[in-house]
Amino acid sequence: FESVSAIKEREKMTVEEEIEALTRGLRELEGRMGELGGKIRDNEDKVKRLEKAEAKCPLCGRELTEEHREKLIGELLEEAAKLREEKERIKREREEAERKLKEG
Amino acid sequence: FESVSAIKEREKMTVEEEIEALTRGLRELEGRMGELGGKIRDNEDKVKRLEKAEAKCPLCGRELTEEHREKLIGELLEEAAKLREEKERIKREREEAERKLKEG
Ligand SMILES: [Zn+2]
Repeated sequence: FESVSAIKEREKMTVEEEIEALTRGLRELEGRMGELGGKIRDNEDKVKRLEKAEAKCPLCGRELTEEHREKLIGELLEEAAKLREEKERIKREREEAERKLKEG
Repeated sequence: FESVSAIKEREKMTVEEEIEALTRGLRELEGRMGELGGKIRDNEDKVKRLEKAEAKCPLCGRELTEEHREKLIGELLEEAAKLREEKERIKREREEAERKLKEG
């Protein structure tokens, strides 16, 4: 038989644990969003450099045909689209976690 | 025969022209320093990317042998040294121009 105060004490721990889990989850989501933001910026940076490049790669100097350059840019833009989708998904998860925290 | 006031007027124009020339020169030097700063940063950025690269160029994906990589980094570091020397030289020219402006 659990006393009322014991039940209350246990309930309170559960709420605290839940808050802690949500807060930790939020920090993790923030971290992933930051990482994705970095990857998106790198990706955009590579696209810009490739667009400015002429007959050779501005970094290693190797020959860069028009065809190869278009292919690289195409792959980078596809990757950018996926990264942005993932960032949107994580942003929604974060809003959900923030909402749960506020509602208590 | 040039009157005293005419001489004074002419002298004053010359001083104004000199100030104008020094000021224009200063702006030009600032511009060149800004441009060099940009080139130095680009150069450092390329060195970092090449240092992180493994068997292929992170930009165009072509094979990047250890030897080729070292060669590229070596050339970039030489270029960086020249750019920095030029920036120092322009900095001294700027200090000289500023000094002349202050002395009047
Ligand atoms: Zn390359």
